Amino acid sequence: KKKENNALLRYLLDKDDV
Amino acid sequence: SSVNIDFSHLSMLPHLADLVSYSIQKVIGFAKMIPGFRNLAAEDQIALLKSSAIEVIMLRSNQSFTLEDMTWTCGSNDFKYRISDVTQAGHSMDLLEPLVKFQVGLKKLNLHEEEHVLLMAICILSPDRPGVQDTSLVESLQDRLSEILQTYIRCRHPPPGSRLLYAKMIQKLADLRSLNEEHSKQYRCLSFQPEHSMQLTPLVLEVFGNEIS
Repeated sequence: KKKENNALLRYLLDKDDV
Repeated sequence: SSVNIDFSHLSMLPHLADLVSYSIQKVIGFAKMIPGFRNLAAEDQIALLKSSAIEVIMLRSNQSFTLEDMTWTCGSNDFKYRISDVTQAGHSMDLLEPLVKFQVGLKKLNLHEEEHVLLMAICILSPDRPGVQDTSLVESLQDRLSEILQTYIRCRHPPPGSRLLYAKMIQKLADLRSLNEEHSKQYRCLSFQPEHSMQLTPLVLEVFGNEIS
């Protein structure tokens, strides 16, 4: 299984106005 | 049929990819408002979102679905999406036939907005999704939402509409699982071709998977 970092999902989860 | 999809000119693919990408952001924003979701481990939040995103998009699209002409109509006719538009984005009737049937069935339940919202939240907080670590915590959050939904139906939804409504709503969640499975199958096929995966957005590729990278 390849490593997934899910950077966009993490960013959108942290972002306050999403 | 699935074997006869003309992949040569998927004219609706860029537009539909944009629409789905926008919808994924809406799903994330919605999930963050569900009590308890933000307190889950980040990895579990990600696992839940990745596995439920397409199901929640199918659920929320019911608000624009109309039984009159079986289209998704957003505001004016300028934003009317037909089944043929989705086939021009690379999906076949193996997905669209059961998807439209699902939309019709859901529409006919005439859910209150409160019930619709709770159903989306229950869908996201499913403990049996792949990759979820703390299944018991997710389950307890889902149980709480299910109880709220049942109480709401009992107290606020008058008969005959309320008859077996909760059971019918749970059946819709089961339907979504098989729609999700068929979508994954067709998405995998599409994203395997670089000329098409390059038309998807980074968020779509991250959430639904990128076969190429």
